[in-house]
Amino acid sequence: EPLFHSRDRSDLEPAPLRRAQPIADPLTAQRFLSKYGWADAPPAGPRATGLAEAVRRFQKVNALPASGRLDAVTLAAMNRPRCGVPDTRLLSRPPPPTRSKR
Amino acid sequence: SLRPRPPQPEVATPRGGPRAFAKRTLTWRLLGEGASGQLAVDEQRHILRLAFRMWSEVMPLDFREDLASPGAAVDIKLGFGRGRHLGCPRVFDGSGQEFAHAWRLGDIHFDDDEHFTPPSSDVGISLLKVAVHEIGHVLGLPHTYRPGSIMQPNYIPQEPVFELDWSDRKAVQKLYGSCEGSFDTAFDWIRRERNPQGAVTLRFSTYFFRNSWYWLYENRNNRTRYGDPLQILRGWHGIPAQNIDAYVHLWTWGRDERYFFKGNQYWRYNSDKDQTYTKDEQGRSYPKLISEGFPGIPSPLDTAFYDRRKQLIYFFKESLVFAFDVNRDRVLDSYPKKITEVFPGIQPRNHPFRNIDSAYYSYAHNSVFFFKGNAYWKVVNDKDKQKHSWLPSNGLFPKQSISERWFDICDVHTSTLNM
Repeated sequence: EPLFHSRDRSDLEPAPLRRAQPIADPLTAQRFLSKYGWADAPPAGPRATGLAEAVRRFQKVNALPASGRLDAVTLAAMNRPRCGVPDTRLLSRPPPPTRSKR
Repeated sequence: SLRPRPPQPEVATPRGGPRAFAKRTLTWRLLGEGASGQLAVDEQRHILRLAFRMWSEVMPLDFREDLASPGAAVDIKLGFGRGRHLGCPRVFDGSGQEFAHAWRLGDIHFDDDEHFTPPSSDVGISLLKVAVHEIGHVLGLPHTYRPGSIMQPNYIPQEPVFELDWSDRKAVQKLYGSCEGSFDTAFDWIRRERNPQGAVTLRFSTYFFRNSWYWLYENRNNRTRYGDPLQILRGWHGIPAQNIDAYVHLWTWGRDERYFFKGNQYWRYNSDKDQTYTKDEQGRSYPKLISEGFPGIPSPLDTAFYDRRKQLIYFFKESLVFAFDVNRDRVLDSYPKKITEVFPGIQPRNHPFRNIDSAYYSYAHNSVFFFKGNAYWKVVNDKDKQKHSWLPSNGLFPKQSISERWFDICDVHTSTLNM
């Protein structure tokens, strides 16, 4: 029996497909680069140099022209399906979910 | 402090490397509430079982699906989820980009908004491929951008062959060591084939037998065949299902006979029909007693090999070796002798002495090797003698590690042998 939790089995219907927010601008690119270990946490506003350096590093390992600019090819590489583990370190075991005290 | 803490994974710091599991067998489970709605649960479990087995084929750990223990006792829990999921601090992003993540020595989560498909499909994202990748993280492997590696961060649509390549194997073996272990027997199997011109050519395959399973070793690729080990029962018909003592290929101009030995019996194998003979030319049935077919030879044996030049079978038992003349069907008068006497060690005290596991003549190396435990001793061959005439005939070179010459001969958990 497929698993369901709602009496009307509505949770079995495929959810409307949630799509990942495309990476199309410096802010989403900055977030992508910091999530996968290529840059520090996103600054309040994109600092061109920090971002360019991070983009350049990312371009180099992806065998893309290391221009440091967010060109179409680089954005396409960022939007490819990929593993969520950062590229520069492993995820360590998360603490067990805390339980609300009775 | 009142509630017992869940057991933490036994963790050891391997040689200078990142942290790794110290247990030999790891357990895993697809969480009941974490199954995907896209594939049948059994298919998901089958794909995950295969993914774990693929790692087990190249490293000393094996993996067992555990459906019974308390969740906290299971080493690796896997589950599918959308957005915020399974109490995980990382939120999935919906379809596209992130399709899964894993925690070192911990759990694996798949984004159920992705279109995961079975290995046979060429659309969507192969669940097998993603699972193998994420298990790599659990074992302690980071991302790499090396072409051909399964640990590349981006999904590479289905390639014709999807296997763990040499570098992935070395990376995981750097954390966990290489596969070691003794063998019941090892031998080269000669096959007659016709080449495109119709001429008969002789080829050989190398086999390693251990307990009830075996590997074909591909000498030119320095690894076992993809998907091995297999169960002996599946690949060889009529011989005992496990613990073979010896294999002998008696091969002269007029004779081409292949024998398996176990206990006090032996079987003859029909290469063309790929099964054992039921009767010999005189109508006597197989298996036969070793004492009848090879008078003077004791049993059970440790091992045996056939020396084509001398047309002698050397049978080994404990510290003794018996030389059996195949043309006169009897043991040479001067035998049995001590193994150390017939095959002297070149280096003092560097010798297997007794109870060798296997005596294996390798056509790939044109040499005989004595296996015992994890080690082998190579017997001096003609080429060695031409180079260094002082070497004793049939001398044994100092021992070396089997896993440093024959790579990645790894066990898998018996529950996955039939995959």
